[in-house]
Amino acid sequence: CTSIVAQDTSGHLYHGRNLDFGLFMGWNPKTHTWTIAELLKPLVVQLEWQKGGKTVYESVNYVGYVGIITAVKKGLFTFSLDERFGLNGGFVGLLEWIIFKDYKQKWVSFLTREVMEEAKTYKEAKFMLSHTRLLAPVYFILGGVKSGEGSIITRWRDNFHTDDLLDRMSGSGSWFLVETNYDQWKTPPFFDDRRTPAVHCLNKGGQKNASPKLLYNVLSTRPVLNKLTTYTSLMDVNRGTLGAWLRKCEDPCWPW
Amino acid sequence: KFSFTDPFESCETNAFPPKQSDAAPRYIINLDLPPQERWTKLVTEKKNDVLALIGDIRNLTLSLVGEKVFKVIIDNLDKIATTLPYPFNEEIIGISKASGLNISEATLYNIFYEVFTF
Repeated sequence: CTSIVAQDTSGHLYHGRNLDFGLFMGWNPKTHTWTIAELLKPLVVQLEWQKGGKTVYESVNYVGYVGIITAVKKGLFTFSLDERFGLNGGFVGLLEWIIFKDYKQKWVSFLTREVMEEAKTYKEAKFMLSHTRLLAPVYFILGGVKSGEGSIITRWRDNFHTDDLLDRMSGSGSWFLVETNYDQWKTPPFFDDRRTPAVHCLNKGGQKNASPKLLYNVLSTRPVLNKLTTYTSLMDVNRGTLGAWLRKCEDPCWPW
Repeated sequence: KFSFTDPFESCETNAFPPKQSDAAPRYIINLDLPPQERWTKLVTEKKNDVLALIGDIRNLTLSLVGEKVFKVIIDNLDKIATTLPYPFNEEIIGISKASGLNISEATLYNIFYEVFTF
């Protein structure tokens, strides 16, 4: 996955993401596609979650998956989730859930549903995403509504580390945050470096051109766009708009 | 079959705007409905696509771990399904009923993040 939060020169925030899934889950040598990624595409939907006839938030989901991985709550915050791999990850959490009946920890995608339904501010959402014991490590990418409100919350099961917008760090730029599937303070491995091209293309575009157009173009640049990408989503917190488009990476294209 | 080109070769500049025909369809999830009924309409409409996906995941897992280990996983998924928090447990039951998946398969789909991070 690749998530980007960017701020234009007037302080307006944009949030975009590519959802990549299905690595090593069945390669089709004839069509040059990953089987699971292709099976997921027809299941991509944009959802309006309503209560009392009013929209509470909007999300992009795979049909039948009840958790939240991409969403916007109008006028409050935008959210995306990127996968973080780790040995003390979901499998250990799962065993603890089954064997030790540790039901106090939260399932990542259920926590995010709770955040979308309950959090009333960017700060509240950030706190909930940072301070809840989880079954698995994860990256939460959160965008707010005010200038400078953007963060990558790197989660271990119990601990967290936050990288905020405008605090320049190695993995991102001064006016944007880029998260793929690696810690901000580490260099991505050479065999899966989507961060460097994303950072390069955002810098080339420049803050004065920060817009949905720039984000979509960066998210369409290979290898940020690759054979695992099922959809690209763009979110604007002020307008409360969310769009999701199915993706196909024509050859020549990186497998991940 | 792949082209491992220099990532700095070119930044895409003409992909925007995306084609309207590529836009994901929009649906409403009514949170006022009982959890078991929230997904019924949508899942019924997309039932074949859901079954195709889960069928493939099932076969892949089976071929990876073998029949005995697969049975242990399915048995434990049944246990997990009964301990998931409300209202998600109820929503998964509703999805299972609407799609024809058994509870363990619908649960596997919904906890795939935790399984896959390993």
